Amino acid sequence: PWPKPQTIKTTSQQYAVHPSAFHFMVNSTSQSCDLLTSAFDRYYRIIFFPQTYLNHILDPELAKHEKQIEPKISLADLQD
Amino acid sequence: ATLLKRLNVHIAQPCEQYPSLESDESYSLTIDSDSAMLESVTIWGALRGLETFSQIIYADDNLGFAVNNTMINDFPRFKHRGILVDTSRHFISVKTLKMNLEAMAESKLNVLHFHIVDDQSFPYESRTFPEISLAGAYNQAHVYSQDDIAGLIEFARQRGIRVVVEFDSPGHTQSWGLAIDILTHCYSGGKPNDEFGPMDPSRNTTFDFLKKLFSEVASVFPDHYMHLGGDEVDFDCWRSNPDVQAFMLKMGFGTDYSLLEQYYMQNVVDIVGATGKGYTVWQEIIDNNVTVKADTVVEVWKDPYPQELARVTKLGYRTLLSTCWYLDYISYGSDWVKYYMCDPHNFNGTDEQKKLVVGGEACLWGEFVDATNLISRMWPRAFSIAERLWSAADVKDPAVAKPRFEEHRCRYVRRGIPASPENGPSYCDYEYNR
Repeated sequence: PWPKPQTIKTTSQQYAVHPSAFHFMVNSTSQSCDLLTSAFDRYYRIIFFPQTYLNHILDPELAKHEKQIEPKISLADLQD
Repeated sequence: ATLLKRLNVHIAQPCEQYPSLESDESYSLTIDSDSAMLESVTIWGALRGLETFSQIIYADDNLGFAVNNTMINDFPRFKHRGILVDTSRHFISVKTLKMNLEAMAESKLNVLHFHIVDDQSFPYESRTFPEISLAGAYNQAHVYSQDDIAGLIEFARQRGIRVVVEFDSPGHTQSWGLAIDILTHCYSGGKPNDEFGPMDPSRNTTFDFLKKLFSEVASVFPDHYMHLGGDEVDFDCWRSNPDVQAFMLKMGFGTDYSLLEQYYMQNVVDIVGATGKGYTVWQEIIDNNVTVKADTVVEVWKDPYPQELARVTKLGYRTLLSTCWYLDYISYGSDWVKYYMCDPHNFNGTDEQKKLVVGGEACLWGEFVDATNLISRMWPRAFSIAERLWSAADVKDPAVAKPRFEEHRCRYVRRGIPASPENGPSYCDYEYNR
């Protein structure tokens, strides 16, 4: 990441992330608010549809006419 | 590979309405099962953690998108990580300002220093004094309405970014005086010469006007801090004006016009202080011995900056550094390396003095910048300031940072932000296409 976090540890173990099977959740013991839920919407788009993200937030009318770029791997391919 | 099904977000404290200089932006992020966890004290830390989470997910030929097993503990080294945007020398469209705010959030920068007015134009549409922008803006399309400003503040708030507005005076105010008689009338040969200088401190009406204007500004911009400028005051016009000369005698200032500047700024800081706001000022205010509130933030912009930082912190003021981060100066090659090497703790001082440095700002003055080139001139060069102000002090080798810098530029391009190439020949998997 940029800027570099204070501490970061990673391994080679991978997790698949798919737009149809991934959700942001507010922990049941946590606070929530409109800032957080709107951030979830933004980051879902940034992660899975980066090429259309900026139009969506700066020009929502234009974005309605843009076709979303579908991920190459379907959820069915990832079921196991 | 296991499918990552969710990111659980836990925020310990109720959400605050607006970020502040004191906000806690720390977070921890753990990805070690089909449920990841993001924990923070405040909403602002959660926003920073979400940005990091978005950056560690990558496109993978086999999996579509993937993320590795990861543990991150993170917090900023400095609390004030700013960008100055000048909207007076050229008007910058609201859409461009929003794109810049988005770009700031994606590098964890958290203060927009909105240098909204200056000599050249006054695009702030005041509720109390609408005549100033009517006369002082370039034209009536080149203004920021109250709705525009509210929209920008909200856009910034959603990203944990403070908007600190600057109304610089007594100099840099030519555009203000086109509608309201607050500037000093300059004289030559004993007669007014139709030229105007800084605001006229010899007239009470000047301060009556400022009380009303700053009262409005304090209500429009929610941040605790307002930037009061105070830099580059030219004394020649004050010297020429007989009323100012008489006022100097009356006040016992002799011929020392820095005392008049001090008198002016003392009045202004008292006016703004009475609104309940704190203030940021350019370093000249302190250089000229104006008495300011204890929570004042002093912005150092002159060289030699190590000596300036040492002097201001020795006086006990919280301090920002911008001297080495003037992005309007351009050259051929990789400018980002010299910005990356500059450090706000690069001065001789005690640990207590170092703690008074609260951060810094990249400054992009607008003489040669408008909406056509603001984003590509700002980015990726402002990455350097973002990492210097967020990451640990020992993250300082540009050769080590270069691959991440390149990756981050390509991330911006992929996300639709036209960050320009800074390292010579290269390519991004997704090139800019707009």
